[in-house]
Amino acid sequence: MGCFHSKHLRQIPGYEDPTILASETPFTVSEVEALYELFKKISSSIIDDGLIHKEEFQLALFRNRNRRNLFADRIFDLFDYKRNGVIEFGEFVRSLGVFHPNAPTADKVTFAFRLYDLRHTGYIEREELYEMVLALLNESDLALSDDVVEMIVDKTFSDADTKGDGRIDLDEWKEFVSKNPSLIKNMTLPYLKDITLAFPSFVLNTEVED
Amino acid sequence: ATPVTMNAFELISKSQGLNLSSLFEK
Repeated sequence: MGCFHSKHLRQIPGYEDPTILASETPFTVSEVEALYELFKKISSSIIDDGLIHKEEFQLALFRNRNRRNLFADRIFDLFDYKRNGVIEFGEFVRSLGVFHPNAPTADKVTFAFRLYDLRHTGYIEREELYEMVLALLNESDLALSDDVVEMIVDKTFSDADTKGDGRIDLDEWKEFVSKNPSLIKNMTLPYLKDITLAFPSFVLNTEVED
Repeated sequence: ATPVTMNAFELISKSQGLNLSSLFEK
């Protein structure tokens, strides 16, 4: 029975061996198998092709396939590191690994930096920060005048851009996060520690034992 | 905090798009 499932799974595009994924991430083999259950659920919600399309990601996040959101787009793009427009299983597990409570803080800090570096310049530019604050205001009930938004961005930049060159580089970002650790709070998902309870995997457990 | 003393990154980290916990809701 295990062999049958094993052969079947290898034919799924983007499927990767849980033991390899577990060796490269903070997850155990059982947790990777549980993540596969979650992955299957999300990746079959609209198009059942074993890949997570952006609409499926939006549906899983917002319960609405058409809800666009700048930050969800950025997360999707970072998960899709092959940049082929879909999230494969290996990409899903490796990316979520950063959000594991036991993942190195340095990985979380770097991931957040890449997330906010909207134009992939290697810096968080003032314009990008302004754009992100506007995007946040757009999705919330918080109404702030343009002047106030400018002041918030200016104040944050004066605190974070210690070299004063009008942009935040990775070193400045690391220093800024070390002074404001709450900034990467959303880079940790406690759920990932209980993933085997939330998504028990019965089929794959017959294949591999921890 | 008054708006001008808010940290812009603190503000944007509250975005629903960055809250991946909803992926795990059944």
